[in-house]
Amino acid sequence: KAREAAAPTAVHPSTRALAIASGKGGVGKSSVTVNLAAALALRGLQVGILDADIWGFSVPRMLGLDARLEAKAGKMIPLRLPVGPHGGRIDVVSMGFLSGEDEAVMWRGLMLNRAVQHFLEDVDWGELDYLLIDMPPGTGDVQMGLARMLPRADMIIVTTPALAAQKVAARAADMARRGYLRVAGVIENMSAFECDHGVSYPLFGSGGGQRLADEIGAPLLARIPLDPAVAAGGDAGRPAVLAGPHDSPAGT
Amino acid sequence: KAREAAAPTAVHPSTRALAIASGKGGVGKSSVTVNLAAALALRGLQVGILDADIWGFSVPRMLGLDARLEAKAGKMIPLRLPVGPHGGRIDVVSMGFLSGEDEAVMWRGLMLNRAVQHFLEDVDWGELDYLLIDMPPGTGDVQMGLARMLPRADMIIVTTPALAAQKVAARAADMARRGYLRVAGVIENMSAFECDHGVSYPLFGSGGGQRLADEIGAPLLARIPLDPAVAAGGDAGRPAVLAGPHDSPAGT
Ligand SMILES: Nc1ncnc2c1ncn2[C@@H]1O[C@H](COP(=O)(O)OP(=O)(O)O)[C@@H](O)[C@H]1O
Ligand SMILES: Nc1ncnc2c1ncn2[C@@H]1O[C@H](COP(=O)(O)OP(=O)(O)O)[C@@H](O)[C@H]1O
Repeated sequence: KAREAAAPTAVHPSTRALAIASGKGGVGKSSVTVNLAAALALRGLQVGILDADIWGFSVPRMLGLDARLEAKAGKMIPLRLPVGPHGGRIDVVSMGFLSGEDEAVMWRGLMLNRAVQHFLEDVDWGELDYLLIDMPPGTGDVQMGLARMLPRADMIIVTTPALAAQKVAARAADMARRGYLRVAGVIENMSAFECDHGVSYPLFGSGGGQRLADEIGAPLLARIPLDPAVAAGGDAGRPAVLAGPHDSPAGT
Repeated sequence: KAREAAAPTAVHPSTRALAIASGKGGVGKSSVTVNLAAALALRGLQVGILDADIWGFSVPRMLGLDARLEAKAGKMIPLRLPVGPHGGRIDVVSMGFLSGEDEAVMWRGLMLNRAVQHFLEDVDWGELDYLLIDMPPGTGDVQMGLARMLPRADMIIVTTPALAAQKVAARAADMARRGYLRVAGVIENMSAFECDHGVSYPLFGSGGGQRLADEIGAPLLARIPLDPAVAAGGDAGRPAVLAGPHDSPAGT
């Protein structure tokens, strides 16, 4: 039955789907999505980003993209961003790229799931190596909906070291599993900040990533430090990984 | 008409109502709400917190509170937390304090506005000096609902220095004004971090607070630095302002 539900998406069967989720907002979920996509594209891969954060979309600004989506033969064409010297590319679909009338139709539907379904079924994604789905923060309908529409998607949960973020993220992992989505791992973002003198400051606490990983029985994939370059890159529309070898999520 | 709608709340006419809002999650809205309440209570004031963040409530954990709400004569009784040596107190109502059946009723209603209305009308708040409303992040129904139910409430918008947060916060301010809520000011949180050597690091960028304040024509009330004590206090259930004179929002 799950297979039957998954059949109509336009996502190629060989595309690896990763849902990037979080419990709380502001833990860096969109930053991780965008930098992970950029790191993969730097290796020459074709990476799609489905921005499912319909109300709070940040992916367009973080990639410096701002244009309307074209349509061909009833399918939306993602905005394409070539990356690096090895033929890699990031293809993006986001609420931020819809024209006024399409947006109005969405709002009238007012169902996040319908928007995500629309982005899965009516976009010409082509043969991607990876499709990263930037999930809305929190738990609920969208997680469940995604599990039905793309049951082979793996979920990666982003948290900060704080107990606050870890607690809410554990709920998100729980909800995902009830919908039969596999939680592939945890990424701890905004780990300690290292000042110019080499002193490390755990500004948001410590250990939240490992505690969450242990609690939900999934591997801790990476610990990304608090790095002014990440925030600056996000605001400038140029992901930090493109500027230098900071972030390790490429190791995923 | 607005007066007529506001009539049934149980909030005393002399209570100053402040709605603490944000565009994005994770900018520290709940941390600011809790520390502002604690700072006011330290002066001997009676401060209510209405935790309107129905899905992502953090106020209970940040104050170390975990109990069921009692009811008397059909009104819910807030959980009361005495603060400091001058007779101050924080009274809290949150989704986190409801019993299983009440929660189920709420979920069936599934309307944030109904929950907020319930907390405004059916709680015995008494004669508070201040009522702080911890709003859900983002824009929309709850902001509009609050404007109808408590039209004299002033909104304070919390942002970080990042362009990302500022952009989304401006939308929240816009929505609030369309609902005739006055935006009393902006608080910039997570401003630069100062290391032990006195070097200042603007980890999330700089200027977002002032730019937002200028953009929406409201005063910048405070700039709160990134401070490990704030995150640690939030996780420990003991607001940072109670430990020392860090935060300036008491100046509001
Ligand atoms: N490792 C990091 N170091 C410094 N700033 C970061 C880091 N990760 C994210 N940020 C910044 O934190 C803010 C929130 O990140 P964002 O990706 O928008 O979070 P979310 O998608 O979870 O709401 C943004 O201003 C972003 O640039
Ligand atoms: N000034 C600050 N310095 C350091 N950490 C902070 C500061 N303000 C908030 N935090 C931490 O940042 C995280 C997000 O704060 P929170 O108040 O939950 O945000 P929101 O209510 O906007 O989602 C929490 O772990 C909190 O303890």
